[in-house]
Amino acid sequence: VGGLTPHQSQILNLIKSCTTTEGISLQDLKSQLHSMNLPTLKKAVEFLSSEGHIYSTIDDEHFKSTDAD
Amino acid sequence: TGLTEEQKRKIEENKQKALARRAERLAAQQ
Repeated sequence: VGGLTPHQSQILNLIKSCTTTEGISLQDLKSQLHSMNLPTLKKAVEFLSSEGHIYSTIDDEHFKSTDAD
Repeated sequence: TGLTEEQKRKIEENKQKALARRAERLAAQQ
């Protein structure tokens, strides 16, 4: 989807589905994506952030999607 | 929510930066 790997789009969809102001935490993502280890998850999150799909909120471990709202 | 005004301001700022990055990437693909 839009030049994203399956991992990246899976993570983006989870972030999009979170509607709170502070967004979803890395820990929540990790617990919902059992098959993904933390380094892989962090790398994908970094990529999505650099591409402007997501942004960090209250700290570097909470994220929201720019497509949300 | 339990967020302070400062936190809300920072979140909005990060969002605007991300939207700018997204627009930049899309423009680069044209």
